[in-house]
Amino acid sequence: FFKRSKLGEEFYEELEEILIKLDIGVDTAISLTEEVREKNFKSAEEVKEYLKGRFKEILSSCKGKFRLTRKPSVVLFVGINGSGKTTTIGKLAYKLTKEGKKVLIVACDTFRAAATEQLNEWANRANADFVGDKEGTDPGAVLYKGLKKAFEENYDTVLVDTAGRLHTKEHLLREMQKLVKIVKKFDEKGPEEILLVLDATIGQNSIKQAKLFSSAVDVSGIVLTKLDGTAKGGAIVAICKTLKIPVKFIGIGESIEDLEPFDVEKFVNAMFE
Amino acid sequence: LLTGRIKNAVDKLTGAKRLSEKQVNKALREIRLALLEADVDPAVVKSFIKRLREKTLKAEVIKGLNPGETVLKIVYDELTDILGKNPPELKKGVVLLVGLQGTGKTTTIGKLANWLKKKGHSVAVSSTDIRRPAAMLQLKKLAQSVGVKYYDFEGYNDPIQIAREAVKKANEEGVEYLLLDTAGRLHIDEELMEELKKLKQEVNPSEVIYVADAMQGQEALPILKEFHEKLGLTGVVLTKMDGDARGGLALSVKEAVGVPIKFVGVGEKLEDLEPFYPDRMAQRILG
Ligand SMILES: Nc1nc2c(ncn2[C@@H]2O[C@H](COP(=O)(O)OP(=O)(O)OP(=O)(O)O)[C@@H](O)[C@H]2O)c(=O)[nH]1
Ligand SMILES: Nc1nc2c(ncn2[C@@H]2O[C@H](COP(=O)(O)OP(=O)(O)OP(=O)(O)O)[C@@H](O)[C@H]2O)c(=O)[nH]1
Ligand SMILES: [Mg+2]
Ligand SMILES: [Mg+2]
Repeated sequence: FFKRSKLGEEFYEELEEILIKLDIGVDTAISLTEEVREKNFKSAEEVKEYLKGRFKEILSSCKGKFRLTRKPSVVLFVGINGSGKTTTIGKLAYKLTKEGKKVLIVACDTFRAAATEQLNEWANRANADFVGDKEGTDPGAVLYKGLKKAFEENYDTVLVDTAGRLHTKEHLLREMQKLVKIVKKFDEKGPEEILLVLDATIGQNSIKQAKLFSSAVDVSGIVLTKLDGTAKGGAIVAICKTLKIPVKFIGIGESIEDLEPFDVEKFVNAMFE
Repeated sequence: LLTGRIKNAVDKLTGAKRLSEKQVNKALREIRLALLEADVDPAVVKSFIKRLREKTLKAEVIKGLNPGETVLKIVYDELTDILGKNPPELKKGVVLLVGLQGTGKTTTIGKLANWLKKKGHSVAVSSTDIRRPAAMLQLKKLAQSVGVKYYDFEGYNDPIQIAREAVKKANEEGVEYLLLDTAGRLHIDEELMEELKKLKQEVNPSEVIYVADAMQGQEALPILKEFHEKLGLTGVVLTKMDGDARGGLALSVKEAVGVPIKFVGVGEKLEDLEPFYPDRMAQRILG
């Protein structure tokens, strides 16, 4: 993990670089390096163990299980373009149908080419039912149609896909807020879960994404995708520290079973390999 | 115009007549952090700052500027120089688009087809992505919106065979550009990287374009290097630049690998493609 084992100035420079390379963000890397410096450890191994402990401590402080208690329970998936929302819905639907749940998938991405068809294919693979409409339809109208079916036909879970949107586009954040309002017409508390899907390959920008999405809607959890790649996904450490949003699932591949509940121990150990 | 760390760096030096070593080091520390915050690779930041230090210590305060502004001008000019020389052009023939999952390859093909068609070229597009659900339909719809030929290989299950037949068709029809889509893949997936190598050998492309998300973090450069090593990239398209990512990968790519950034994606629509402007990128990276 560390190239140098003697704790000199060069070691602390290397430490700062290593922390930055985990994508935890420059400010967090600097403050953690300062923290380690003040502790005056005797060996690189001690530093490594200390940091592992710190990360586990931070991430454990915002643990949150994915629990669906309502019937039907509405789960809304949001996030920027290409993060893995549609694929994650397929994976989660599969998990739930295997548990015997009656799942309805609603395709509210009516903007991107073939988005509805892509989700429809996942619904088929997951043995879930599907509601969608043609490209250009108002996403709110599709959502309404889907929720009506879910509430009238005794579904356990409704998984709602939305179009990818950059957190910098205010009108798209407002569109997302309108969708939450529509859910509230059926369940006054709104969606039981609003999951923000983040791509582990993205760096510090994930922190900005989490900030802006969670200030627009009540994000209840994060799905961190593409952890089967080489990116460490360190941005969630800063997100947890500053926004207290728990990671509920991780995506570890492109197949339907590649979704796992978030495990702090495993995640931090993998970070420090 | 000057915000955050760079303003700090410049203000610290105001009031001096020459660039003293102590002051320069302080300013460069701020600039180093600004580059790291822009997701520039740390090794690239190190070598870049080293070169900057030599230049700024040799430099004299520029007429009309204070020392802080002088340092900033030297940094900006150096950055623009490294980023420069990326003509937004594609050699005629087969253009292969590659990259990680979800970076914007399929959408970028639509945009490039639109760009080339507007310039009066004959274009055809095809997809070798047999993996992602509705990937071929996605490209087909984009092709229809742009108004270019789409070679449909729905139902095929061999990407190499698709590529072979697409090239054959393009040659028969005499199109100038065949834009070929590939499935997103991880650089560490040996089987899929091997498949991509075979695909390249089959079509002998005039361009191998790596499509990278501007928001990619610290793994961005190592991943690109892996693709470059295995395939030999001829260009990069940086997508989702309509967001607020600073795009430090642009500096990492030019400095460490030297592959030109040909285009920038600035939105989800087919017209949202721009040539790469080094001076704008330099300002953006510096924040
Ligand atoms: N390796 C890997 N790829 C993933 C994972 N999750 C999703 N992907 C891939 O990422 C790409 C984008 O996935 P989508 O589900 O279309 O992403 P999206 O957020 O719905 O995209 P938009 O709707 O266009 O915003 C696809 O190629 C997926 O197969 C993951 O956990 N690991
Ligand atoms: N805002 C913005 N979105 C973009 C840009 N380029 C692509 N996208 C979006 O990013 C998402 C992913 O684009 P795709 O073209 O499906 O990506 P891909 O690389 O083909 O994905 P895979 O085939 O799964 O690897 C879509 O929602 C696109 O609309 C861009 O420049 N800006
Ligand atoms: Mg989607
Ligand atoms: Mg694609």
